[in-house]
Amino acid sequence: MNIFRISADLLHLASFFILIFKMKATKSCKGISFKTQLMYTLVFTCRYLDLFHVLGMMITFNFAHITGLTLYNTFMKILFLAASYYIVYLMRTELKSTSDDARDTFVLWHILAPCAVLALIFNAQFTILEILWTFSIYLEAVAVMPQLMLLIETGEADSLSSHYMFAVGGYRALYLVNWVYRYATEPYYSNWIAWIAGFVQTALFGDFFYYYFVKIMSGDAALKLPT
Amino acid sequence: AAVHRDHDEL
Repeated sequence: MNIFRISADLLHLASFFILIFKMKATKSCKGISFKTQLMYTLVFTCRYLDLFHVLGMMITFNFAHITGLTLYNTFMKILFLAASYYIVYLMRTELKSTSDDARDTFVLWHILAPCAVLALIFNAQFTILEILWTFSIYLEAVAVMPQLMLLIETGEADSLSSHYMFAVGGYRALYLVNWVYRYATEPYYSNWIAWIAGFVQTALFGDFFYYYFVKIMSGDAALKLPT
Repeated sequence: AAVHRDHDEL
């Protein structure tokens, strides 16, 4: 555990609260891609299946392998799962009438199928849990695509949406730094699957980051994309 | 040994 990893997780956690706050405050999910949020629930569901194992150990009072890091990870995993499912729930119940589904036109198979195939080929171990974990890593890298397409279609984003995108994009950039740090400090550390996927994921936000910083510099309220 | 690293990250 290092400062880069902790700040990354806190930035990720902030992204959920920014989005939920925005949806509750404006009572609208306009400009938010349901498909991207749905992909995030799938990402965390496939990635955090080890929760059952950890929670199983806890309720059987088998604390031998429970460390502080395990508790931190378990707490955050439950938070991330709850927040991402809550967002999808909000978008399909209370805020359904304000959904932007008409413009949320990204074809999900274009990311689901390649990630599934890649996870079956490039993985650390050919086991169900490891393949699902790898699938979640690949899927998270491209899960923002529907949201980016919607942002391009809209041509602009209000400031909360742009802060949300900055947080959700920035957290993985901090993970890249965390991986460099761990590679440099831990003798047998290698995480090339997550590194490559994380690099692609951060690169996908590159264009957005550019316009986000331009907006910050120029003091504009809303993020403007070139028409 | 290629210790199968446990996923200790989120």
